[in-house]
Amino acid sequence: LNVSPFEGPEKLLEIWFAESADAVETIGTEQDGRKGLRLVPRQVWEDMLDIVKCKVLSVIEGRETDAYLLSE
Amino acid sequence: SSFFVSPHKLILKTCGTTLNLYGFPRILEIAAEHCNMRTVHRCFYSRKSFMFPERQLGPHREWVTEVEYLDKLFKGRSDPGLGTGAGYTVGKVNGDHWLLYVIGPEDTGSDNGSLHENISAPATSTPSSSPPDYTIEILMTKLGAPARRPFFYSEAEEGATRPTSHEQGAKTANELGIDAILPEGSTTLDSFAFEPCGYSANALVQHGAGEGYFTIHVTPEEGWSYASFECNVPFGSGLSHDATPREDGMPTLLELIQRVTAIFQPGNLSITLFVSSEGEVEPGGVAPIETAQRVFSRALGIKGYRRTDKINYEFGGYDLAFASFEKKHK
Repeated sequence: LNVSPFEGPEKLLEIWFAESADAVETIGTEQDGRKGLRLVPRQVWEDMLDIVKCKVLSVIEGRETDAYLLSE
Repeated sequence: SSFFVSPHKLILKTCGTTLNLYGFPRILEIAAEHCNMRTVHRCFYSRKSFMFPERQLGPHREWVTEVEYLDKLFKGRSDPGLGTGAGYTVGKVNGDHWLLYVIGPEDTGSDNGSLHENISAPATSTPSSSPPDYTIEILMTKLGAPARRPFFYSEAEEGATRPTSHEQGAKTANELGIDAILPEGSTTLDSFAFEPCGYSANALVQHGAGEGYFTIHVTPEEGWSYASFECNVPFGSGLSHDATPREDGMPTLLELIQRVTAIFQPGNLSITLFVSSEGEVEPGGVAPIETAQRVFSRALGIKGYRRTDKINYEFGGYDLAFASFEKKHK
């Protein structure tokens, strides 16, 4: 079985739009503590991830962060 | 691959032949349209050298084209207060190395956000305005056969109900102690087992100073085996290399490194630790990144590893400790 190699090493992009979450102005209503980038609908992120060639497998939502598990 | 969304920052970590940087322009549009966030405050882009660079697509085939892409993207914008971007190669160019592009606030009081090599960071005492920000990444290759085996999943027995990928992932996490790297009850773990092999997990971690994360990705095939562990739970007192247990039950840096490498048994590994340089250093004390380097060596030396690179960097607002190790042959 000729298996083509898989590139495990990841590309890691980290973008900060403010020094901290506290520095994020609240726009509109804060839904259950969510604000800033966490107010962006999941579908909008999924459309962006299509460009990257990734699909969302699952999401866990914390107090401060949403963590999306993706497949290449 | 993983994607973390906080109110003020995004982390996009993608493997294989994904087009990570092509998502950047769309991310900037989304931040402006949906959140009125129109200015980038800081950006890091990093990766380990690829095993198969010729298979990469778009700008990712070569580091120089990735740097050009990022430079062009930032030059085409006006982000008030943002310095200029800089790309670096860390470690051996003729071997395993790590690549970093960084752009940050220009008035950080040192070097206009540029990164410069500093073998031993000066001991300065700066008042800590906010708890220091730590991010550690352990990138591991040549995983031991016993460590790779659990990430291959055989067909379910005839008639047996097949576990879902998440159930299989959770089972693997429990069998290998991935769900015990940090104290029980502190972590929400989302695991996924890929067919026929491979594993990914995201975890959200409640700790003394708020919420952090860790993320793990495993490619278990021999020949190109790889595992990564990334975590931003602050070490604070846990940075020091004495093994005193921490009040919040979180592992010290030394314990964390030993727990992770015991699971994956790498032949080679690199560790990067970013520490926001507001971290307190008592006058005449040792800078956090120098302490970290000592902890790296202590954690791995007694486990049969030899250090092959040690490099410290300072740049605006952050210090970086980089070290690479290889398993000593018996």
